[in-house]
Amino acid sequence: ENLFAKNDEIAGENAKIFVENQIFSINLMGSPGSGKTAILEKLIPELINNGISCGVIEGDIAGSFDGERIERFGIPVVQINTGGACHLEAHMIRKGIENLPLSGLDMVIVENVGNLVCPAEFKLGVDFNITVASVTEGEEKPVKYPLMYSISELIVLNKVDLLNAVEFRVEKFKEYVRQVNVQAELINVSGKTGENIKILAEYIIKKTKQYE
Amino acid sequence: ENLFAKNDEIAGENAKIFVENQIFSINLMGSPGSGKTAILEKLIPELINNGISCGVIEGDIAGSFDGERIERFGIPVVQINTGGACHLEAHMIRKGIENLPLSGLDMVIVENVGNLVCPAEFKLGVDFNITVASVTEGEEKPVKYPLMYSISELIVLNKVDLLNAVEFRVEKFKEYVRQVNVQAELINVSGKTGENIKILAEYIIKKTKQYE
Ligand SMILES: Nc1nc2c(ncn2[C@@H]2O[C@H](COP(=O)(O)OP(=O)(O)OP(=O)(O)O)[C@@H](O)[C@H]2O)c(=O)[nH]1
Ligand SMILES: Nc1nc2c(ncn2[C@@H]2O[C@H](COP(=O)(O)OP(=O)(O)OP(=O)(O)O)[C@@H](O)[C@H]2O)c(=O)[nH]1
Ligand SMILES: [Mg+2]
Ligand SMILES: [Mg+2]
Repeated sequence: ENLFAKNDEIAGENAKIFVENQIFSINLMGSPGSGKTAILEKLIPELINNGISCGVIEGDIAGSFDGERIERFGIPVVQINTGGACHLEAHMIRKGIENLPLSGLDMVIVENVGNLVCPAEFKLGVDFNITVASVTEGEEKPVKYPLMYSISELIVLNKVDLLNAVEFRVEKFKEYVRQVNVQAELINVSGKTGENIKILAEYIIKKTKQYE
Repeated sequence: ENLFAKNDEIAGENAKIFVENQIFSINLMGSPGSGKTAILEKLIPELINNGISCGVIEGDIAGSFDGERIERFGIPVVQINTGGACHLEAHMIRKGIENLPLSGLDMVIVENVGNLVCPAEFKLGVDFNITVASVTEGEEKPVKYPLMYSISELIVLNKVDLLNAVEFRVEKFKEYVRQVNVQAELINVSGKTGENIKILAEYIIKKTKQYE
């Protein structure tokens, strides 16, 4: 398909730029309201405390809600509006890259558009795919939306603080993840209470150092 | 765009088929896990109690989880798998229609693929658009995903039983809805406790009778 070929070409160039700047890059995906931004709000201070310089590319259809939430941490952030597209594409990441102080960064995190389908279909030239799931969504989502779960190296199960209030069996969810992805890591967190955010930060920082 | 033109042509034909069979049809949309199927599970018995014959077209990328949940009510249901597409299209609805006993139905409900973007872009030839929002998603979603909210005649706010456990201001959410849609009706429900499902059923039944 011509569109994908063009996209993948730009993705390859993005990947080169990240390598040249010794940057570990992350594609953070998940459905609308799964808590991607909330997790970033807890994660960024941890990264800063560990001496990691992080930049963020915020992808949304409209508005700058998420970009503004990230701005408050004083780190470089670029808000991208797709205007309608349900996913970020490589050329949009290129625009983001051009507006970040790459030479001073160790890490770039891309928060993709809230969507459990389309972002998985577009390579961005980013090193590492994370899907955020939420205990409020239902445990069988990994098999109902298999592509995104299958291409992710890490699945972050969010809102575990709500486990008492919802019908969600963590072990059943893990089983469903394993049906579509045998090797993804799983970490349970709360973007509200900060539970296990330190564990998530350690994991990501370890990956960042591997890429240097 | 050629794809949309072809889709809209089939949508027009679907609309004719519904009219010929005096069927009121609904496009039920919302993000993954917002509770579309749970709402149907509470709504269908109400419709049956009110003498409404309802058929369901279940749209998912993969699996028959939702179709099986609806089957348990003994009503006609067709499970459609897109295999990857993030939305239902008119030709898929045609397939569904061909497998439903239309002459005996008053209503057809289409549960679209869990997605807050793409389903809004594809006409199905269905009478009435409903978007299901969830209090767990965050109050600002209507302005972050404006197209779906703008094309919906009814917004159903679900999981209100969780309002004590989440940071969600119903009045703020309503404000955000009004920014993108001045005339949509709003109904607050719980697909878990059944709260206000009778109100939702009354509203839909009134619409159904208007279409006869
Ligand atoms: N209880 C609880 N609520 C959370 C948690 N994480 C996020 N939320 C809430 O969930 C809602 C959505 O959070 P966001 O961070 O905006 O979600 P998002 O995935 O970034 O949403 P989009 O960018 O629009 O796709 C907000 O009301 C948050 O306060 C959590 O761990 N626990
Ligand atoms: N507390 C609470 N949980 C709910 C409510 N409605 C649905 N749920 C839960 O939310 C999860 C998702 O519900 P579903 O009905 O599968 O959501 P859906 O919108 O049909 O999901 P997709 O078809 O995959 O897009 C399940 O674990 C439900 O039990 C509600 O009103 N309150
Ligand atoms: Mg966000
Ligand atoms: Mg469903």
